Amino acid sequence: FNTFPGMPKWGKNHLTYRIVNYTPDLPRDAVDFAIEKALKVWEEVTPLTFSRMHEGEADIMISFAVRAHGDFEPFDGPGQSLAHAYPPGSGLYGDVHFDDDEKWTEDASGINLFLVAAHELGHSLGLLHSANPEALMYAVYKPNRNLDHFRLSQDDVDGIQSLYGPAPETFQNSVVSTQSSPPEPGTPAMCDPALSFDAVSTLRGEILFFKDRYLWRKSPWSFQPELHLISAFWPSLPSDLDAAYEDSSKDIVFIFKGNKFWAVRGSEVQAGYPKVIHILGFPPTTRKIDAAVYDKEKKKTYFFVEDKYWRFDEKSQSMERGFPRRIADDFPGVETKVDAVLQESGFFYFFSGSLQFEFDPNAKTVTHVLKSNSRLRC
Amino acid sequence: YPLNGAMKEEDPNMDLVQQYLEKYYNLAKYEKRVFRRKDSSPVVNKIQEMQKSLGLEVTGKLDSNTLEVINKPRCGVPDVGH
Repeated sequence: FNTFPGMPKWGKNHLTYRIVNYTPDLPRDAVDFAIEKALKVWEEVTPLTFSRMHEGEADIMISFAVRAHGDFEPFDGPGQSLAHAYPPGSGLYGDVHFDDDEKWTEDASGINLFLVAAHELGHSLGLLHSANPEALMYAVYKPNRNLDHFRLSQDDVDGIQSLYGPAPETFQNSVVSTQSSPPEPGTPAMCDPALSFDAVSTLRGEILFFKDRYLWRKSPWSFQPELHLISAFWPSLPSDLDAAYEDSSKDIVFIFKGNKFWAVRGSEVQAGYPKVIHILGFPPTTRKIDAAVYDKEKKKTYFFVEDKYWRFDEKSQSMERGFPRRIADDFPGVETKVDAVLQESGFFYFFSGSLQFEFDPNAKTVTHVLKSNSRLRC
Repeated sequence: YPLNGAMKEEDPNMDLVQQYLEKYYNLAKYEKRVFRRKDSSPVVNKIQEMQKSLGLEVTGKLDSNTLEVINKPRCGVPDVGH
């Protein structure tokens, strides 16, 4: 790796950025998403954090331009030079310019905006080009990278950490650990008998167990659960989630935190989110959802809030009358503080602290009590 | 006009390489003027510098690997410090 002459770097760990304008090639939210994801790439391996400004002068001003655009470094039309960026400093320094004569795309069919943005932001943070062709900071655009699970090369990590040091919890790999290897410091211990989950959801046949910044991914096709950073899949989502459920008929997972919720399809956060939970019919006094589960046979979604639950009719897209009801009345034997719920083989599985209650809705009784992490082969 | 091609002595890649070295490797004007001398050491040095910074074999010559890389889209930031 290389740094700029004199090793310029930011003298603070919290930086602001502003997207000054947009390319006509992509929807605005796709540009926003690419930039956020690109910032996360660097955020995960350094103590740096970023927040967005919508007006005024940010540390990193991001814009699209063609040909001469006021910085004496004109772009050259389609091809060759794709973008440029300036090393840390005030004014023009730190800024990122994209050549809008390129065809910017979300995938690799044109010039992938995320890859170029991540590279340019490396310059904004103080890295010059690397001679290592595997590095993100290599000068030449390489589209054949894994866009879904992008990882910095060790050369990039070494470079940026030479300027800012490691993240408080250093991760150089999006797959943090599995049961067969010891967890990184700060990661939740999968087989801790006291382990509880923030949320649990299915996703296309797999089960995701959310905890803090992480999720365990339990696939029927692999023996070992995998631990990942949530941000490795959805960079714009928060950590410490409250609830999640899959509406398999729509191929969407809804994810809740506080009074907001997001919709994700695979690794893509859907446009128009987050939305506020109150549009689902919750009263203003409801501040957060504890757990949610979709009953795919009845096409109804159950939302658990403190000691009550609500039922949402997915066909009419409205909250059913007569709710909320007390959890204890309709799910006897289940602990009333519900962290997460799954539906499987006609049973509901309620996660509450370190315990998991298997509930038969026909018999209206708890049929088994298990440890919460029993599904993680503990 | 069929003779025009035969009369052309310059390598068609030379303009591209000149521009590339000027833009990304600070090739100066006076060095450009002597660029067409094949043994011109400032230019050979620049090509070597380019090859080194792009992780290529350092030959000082415009071999096919070097030409292939400089024809690819890239970041506009110079590979050497301004």
